[in-house]
Amino acid sequence: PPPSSAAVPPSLPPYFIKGSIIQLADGELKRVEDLKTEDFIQSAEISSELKIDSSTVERIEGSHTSPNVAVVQFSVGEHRAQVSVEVMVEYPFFVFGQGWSSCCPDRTTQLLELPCTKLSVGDVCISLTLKNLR
Amino acid sequence: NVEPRSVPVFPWHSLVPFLAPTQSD
Repeated sequence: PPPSSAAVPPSLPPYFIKGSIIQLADGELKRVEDLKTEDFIQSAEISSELKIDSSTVERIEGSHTSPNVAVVQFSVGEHRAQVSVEVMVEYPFFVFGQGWSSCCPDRTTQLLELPCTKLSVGDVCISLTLKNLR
Repeated sequence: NVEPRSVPVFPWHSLVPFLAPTQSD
């Protein structure tokens, strides 16, 4: 039988569970719920491969495949490239200056115990791209 | 061999979605 240590669905990564230990690029360890916008920005500055991009939420829709799945459309970076991602409604994104947000914060808090606000159109999320695309 | 169980540590970038914009030029 599968381990019964957590009630987290297999589709949700374990690092979003409250109390998970996250290592920043400078080696500092923080709990996932304690992360701040600056932690991501500073880690990306240290990184030789990754850079932070701003991804603005343009649309949030339900999925045709499952009631627990949402399709979030982002406008990414200065070129405003349109990117859609299909995620579980409880999947948290980090909003600049605000913190963790999801399409269904009640489920996120229930499943992960991660303090979370409602992800809304217009929110600017932290995302990553490669530094050297050329 | 039984490996000691330690607290997992996750890299910061695993928490951030990788949204690579499509390059049109």
